[in-house]
Amino acid sequence: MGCFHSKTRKQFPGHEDPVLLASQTAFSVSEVEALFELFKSISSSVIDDGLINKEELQLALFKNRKKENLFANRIFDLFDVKQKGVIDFGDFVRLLNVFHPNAPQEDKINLSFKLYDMDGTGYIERQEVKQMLIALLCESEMKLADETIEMILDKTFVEADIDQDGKIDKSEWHNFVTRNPSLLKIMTLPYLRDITTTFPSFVFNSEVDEVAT
Amino acid sequence: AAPVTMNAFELISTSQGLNLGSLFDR
Repeated sequence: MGCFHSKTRKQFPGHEDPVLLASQTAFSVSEVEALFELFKSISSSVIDDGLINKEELQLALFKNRKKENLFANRIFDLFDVKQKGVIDFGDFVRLLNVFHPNAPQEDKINLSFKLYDMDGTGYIERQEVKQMLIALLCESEMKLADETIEMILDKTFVEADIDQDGKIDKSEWHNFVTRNPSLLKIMTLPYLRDITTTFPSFVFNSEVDEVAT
Repeated sequence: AAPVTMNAFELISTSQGLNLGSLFDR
């Protein structure tokens, strides 16, 4: 037992056991603890309650918390699987696990489908894609005429919507991203390989005797 | 200025909001 060891953890509500989280994910115990350092800094940026709310996630993603942003909302919904309105540490680790460079490609494809299937119908509909395109244009202050947007959507759906029913189902999505692997780039975070180096202070807050697992 | 050559998802995935890497810019 090191001199930094402490058994009193209830500092943050809903903080799951790092050993358990490591057993459920590709992360080691040390990596889970390093992720907790990141989680702590995000979850205390507005209200220090050990949970990440939408405003805090948006602040971390955009460095601002004022503007409502469709993409930040989508990411928040992916984290908040139980729809509690907040992200706890377990949600945080389990979602980031899919973004690990070693996570199965299948998990990345499924999660990216969920990201674009905004209303959760099991299909990516043209209207959803259009809404996201418009949000992107607002975010980047890029201007495109509506007919150009429609052309982009036509081209995309010709390529992706194989049965031409106006929506992309899971197997069509699978097929499409396999042909366009660059679309999955956002589903991998190389940072996750070096998380213990990025947040070395986890060592001082570690609660397990053996962190080098 | 040739975004039309890209498909909608390629464009959307350039959003900063979808780039979780920014979470690590502490």
